Amino acid sequence: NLSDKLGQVFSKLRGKGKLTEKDIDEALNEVKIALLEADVNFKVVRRFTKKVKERALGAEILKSLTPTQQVVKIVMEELTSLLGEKRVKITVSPKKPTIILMAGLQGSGKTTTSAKLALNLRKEEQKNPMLVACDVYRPAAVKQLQVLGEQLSVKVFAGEKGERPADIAARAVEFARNENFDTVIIDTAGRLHIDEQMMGEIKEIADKVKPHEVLLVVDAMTGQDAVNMATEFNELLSLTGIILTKLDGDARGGAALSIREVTGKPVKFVGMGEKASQLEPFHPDRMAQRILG
Amino acid sequence: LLGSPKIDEELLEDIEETLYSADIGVQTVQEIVNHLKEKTENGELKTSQDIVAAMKERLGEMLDEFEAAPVLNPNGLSVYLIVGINGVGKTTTVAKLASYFKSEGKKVMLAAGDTFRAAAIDQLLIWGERVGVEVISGSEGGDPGALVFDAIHAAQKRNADVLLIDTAGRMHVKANLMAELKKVHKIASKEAEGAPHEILLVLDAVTGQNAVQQAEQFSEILPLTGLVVTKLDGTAKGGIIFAVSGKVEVPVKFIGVGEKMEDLRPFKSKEFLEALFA
Ligand SMILES: Nc1nc2c(ncn2[C@@H]2O[C@H](COP(=O)(O)OP(=O)(O)OP(=O)(O)O)[C@@H](O)[C@H]2O)c(=O)[nH]1
Ligand SMILES: Nc1nc2c(ncn2[C@@H]2O[C@H](COP(=O)(O)OP(=O)(O)OP(=O)(O)O)[C@@H](O)[C@H]2O)c(=O)[nH]1
Ligand SMILES: [Mg+2]
Ligand SMILES: [Mg+2]
Repeated sequence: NLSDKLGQVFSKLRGKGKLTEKDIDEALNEVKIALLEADVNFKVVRRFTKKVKERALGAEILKSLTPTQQVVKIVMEELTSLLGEKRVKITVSPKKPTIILMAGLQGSGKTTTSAKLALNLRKEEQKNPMLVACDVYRPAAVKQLQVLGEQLSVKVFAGEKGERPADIAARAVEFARNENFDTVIIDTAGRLHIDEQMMGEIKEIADKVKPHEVLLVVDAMTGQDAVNMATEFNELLSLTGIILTKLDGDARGGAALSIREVTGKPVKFVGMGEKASQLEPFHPDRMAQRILG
Repeated sequence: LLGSPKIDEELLEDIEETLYSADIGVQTVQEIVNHLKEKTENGELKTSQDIVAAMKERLGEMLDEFEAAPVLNPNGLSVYLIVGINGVGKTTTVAKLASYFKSEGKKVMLAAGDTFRAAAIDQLLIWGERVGVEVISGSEGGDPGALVFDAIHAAQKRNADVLLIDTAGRMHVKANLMAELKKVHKIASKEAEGAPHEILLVLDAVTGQNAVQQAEQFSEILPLTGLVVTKLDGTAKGGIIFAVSGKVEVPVKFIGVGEKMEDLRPFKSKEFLEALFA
């Protein structure tokens, strides 16, 4: 792991009082490799290692730490602070219902996460959530959400055949308001950030219902492309948060760092499995550890 | 050796950026960069055009053995098993393969082997209807092994040419789920001659280096015969196949380039490389 690799780099530094620039460059090359292997975006890695170098240069080797520990400490601190705070909650609108819009690429876990979020908000925040099926394209997408809703005893609002997603969403919000659902979670179709028509569609949904939360659902195994798509979704919709899914796999999850760095939006939850209960709060320190490997 | 030619630092940065941002991965990128540095220092590569051409050539060599046509059983039913982690595009790929083989005049049937996920069977039933092929399905929560058994016998009875088996998405790190898949494979191999004739691992082009772990773990429990890389219609380049091809010697048979049944293409390494540098 990174500590071992840095240990090798620094094994020749015994007795030195300061880390020289050359020592640091060598150590940072190991950090760069670790982050790239973890799928952190290339440009993000470049910016990150530059920042770490600034801190490490001239840093006195503390009596209590070896040079390896010193660099790892700086890297961990920078990573953790970049990844953000933990337990950033879902916004609650003073004027009910709170509207949450789910967005993301195909297959990232939006439908499953919508159901998980409904369960979480009911159990943890005593909310009365309603799910809205706005994926009118994928075969049996509406049915999928309905089955999940049924399993959790959560109301699922579906539209009429041929109805535009933005209209379904608007009617759903109206229904929720009248039936005292305090939270509306809108599941949407997976879409490419380069698909103008589909991006226009989700923008239309957002403009119509004015969501209090726009959550980007991202697969933890996403590679370098994370920056492209997150930037597009953020610029179009002004994201309010990220949900990282499939963290029960063994992907290092560097996409989390990339997306955090380019959008600045908080990771609100992580998906840890296929069951509705498997939604957990985000822990930046644990994520930092995982990314470094 | 003073004065031996060196690669221009800025060109090196550009090359690294191009390769890394395509998800080509540290080991492969370093290998290519060292290869280019070496060839520059011994004078073989002189201009930046030479260097870029050598880079493309090197990548091309890596994909040389990496494309192959789908295998069909000349003597009877061809059974295909489609596997992969959650959400990569298995079910949609099954529908696309059905359309592909149907357009080649084959009698195709589908097996709804995902008996677990909400509305997975419904999803495949709708696809079967759209493509115009029969789907063998059971009830949600049923044993996938039993479903595969029934599907193979139904396909044999109906003299189908190709049976495509959709399976539930599963994380390669979940031992119990991988064991279940191994059991499904065993049943298929017992019930039909030479089955499965193809075991296709579906990989999402958006995936980073974890694709290597996926390919390694799936190939550890199943004798994979091919890969399908989906969602190449996005901005992800799918460069992970270089690292995957290095670790698991399985060719890419198809690529997915959209959500419609016709959005499947046989993998052509030359086209893939051109798209990488587009
Ligand atoms: N292991 C695991 N699987 C997950 C997780 N979240 C979702 N999944 C699975 O990932 C697959 C895709 O999930 P969906 O919810 O259908 O994804 P989606 O984003 O709605 O897909 P589209 O609507 O087609 O874009 C399903 O098999 C889910 O069960 C998770 O945290 N861990
Ligand atoms: N853009 C694009 N989307 C694709 C492609 N292949 C599949 N999809 C989409 O990806 C999403 C997931 O596809 P599925 O076929 O349900 O994936 P899966 O692997 O069967 O998912 P699970 O069974 O839940 O594990 C759907 O929205 C598909 O339309 C592709 O080549 N391009
Ligand atoms: Mg969905
Ligand atoms: Mg499926």
